[in-house]
Amino acid sequence: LQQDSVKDEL
Amino acid sequence: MNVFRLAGDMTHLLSIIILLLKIRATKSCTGISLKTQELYVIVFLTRYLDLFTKYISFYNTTMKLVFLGTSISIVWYMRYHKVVKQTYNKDQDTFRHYFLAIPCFLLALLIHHEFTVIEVLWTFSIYLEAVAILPQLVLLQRSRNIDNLTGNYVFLLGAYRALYLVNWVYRYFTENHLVRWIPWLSGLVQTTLYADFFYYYIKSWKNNEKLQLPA
Repeated sequence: LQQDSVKDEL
Repeated sequence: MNVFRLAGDMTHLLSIIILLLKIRATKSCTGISLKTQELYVIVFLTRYLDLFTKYISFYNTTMKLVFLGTSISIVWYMRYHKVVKQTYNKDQDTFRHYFLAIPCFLLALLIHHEFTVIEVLWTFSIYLEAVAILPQLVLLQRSRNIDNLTGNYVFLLGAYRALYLVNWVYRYFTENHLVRWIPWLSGLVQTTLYADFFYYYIKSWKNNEKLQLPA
């Protein structure tokens, strides 16, 4: 499973 | 950005506006937990460290600054405003910060995506946000009289994370099926904590009665 580290939320 | 995410952000923003309105217009913070408000300041300070390292969008930066500014000003009003601070229910707001903050920090040290300062603090902020409402819920339960603004504030604050949950489901199917366990599970815990409150809030609204939580 891929884990996402993108923080485009608040 | 999808409509659920935007609705979530707007609900969050509206909850804060309602709280500030209550404090400024009525010069009173009865029923509001300073412990919860201080935890939110910690949540925003630790989450938005990337303001200095990463630019995402004008919307993103503006909202982060608004959340930081409003949460700090709410705490300022409750602690230092000469009229407002006298209305603070200090004796009933007894929840200890560190019972929540320390376990969240330890959990962030153990379970995170990447072991860097920014990433661990971001993870800590996600865990802490999930439970930061607890002092507020305890205070509400002890309050015999919950005014409408306070009730609406807590309802909108809970609705915000519920809308984020829908946003994550939507993003999972429309974007690259990315799995984001840390915010998903924390957001689920956060929303679940409100379940009881939602039940009594909706019931009082349907029956046109004053909101009161059973002790």
